Amino acid sequence: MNIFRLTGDLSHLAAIIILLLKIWKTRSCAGISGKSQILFALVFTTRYLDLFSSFISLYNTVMKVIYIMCAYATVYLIYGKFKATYDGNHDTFRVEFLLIPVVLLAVLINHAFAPMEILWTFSIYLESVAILPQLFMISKTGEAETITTHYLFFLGLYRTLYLFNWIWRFYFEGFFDLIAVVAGLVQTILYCDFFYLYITKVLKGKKLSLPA
Amino acid sequence: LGQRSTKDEL
Repeated sequence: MNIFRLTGDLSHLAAIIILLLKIWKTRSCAGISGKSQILFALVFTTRYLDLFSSFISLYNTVMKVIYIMCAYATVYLIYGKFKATYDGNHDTFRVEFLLIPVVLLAVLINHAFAPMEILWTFSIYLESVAILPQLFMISKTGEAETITTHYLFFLGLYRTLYLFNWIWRFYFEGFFDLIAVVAGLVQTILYCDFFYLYITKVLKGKKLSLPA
Repeated sequence: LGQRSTKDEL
């Protein structure tokens, strides 16, 4: 464990909690892409199947359980409890255009052609593009609630910190995982546009609004 | 593509 991975995980946890609290407190999921949340639930489900088969550490197990529970709770709030506030008209990204390439890539490019390994690879590739429906929805509505931008900031920051974690592990531990690094780079690059808007607008107290 | 080294990561 290193400082980048720890702060990365805490940033990820913060993002997940911020979103859950936003929906719960405002009793509304306006501006939130349910499709992205379903994809994240799928990412955690396919990545943490080893939750019961291999014990790495208490921290690892506890965090995995929290991520999975929060992911499904968020999906439930969006499509169940607060369905009336779900903005389906703007959440129209065609997720099959993500799932099909990701499945093909996971089957073709992986560390080992074994079920658990392919599921993990699928989860890594899917996570790198899972935010696209959310970013697409914001570009369609032309704006985002400030709390939603904080959610996105911490979510983007987490994988950015993981990139530093992988540099650290390569340098100090000789570890290198090309699949995780490349997917993590793609994931972080997708946030660049948002990071720019977040830093130049939201941090200056303005509302995040895109030139529609 | 080498061995997956990030088994302990979330």
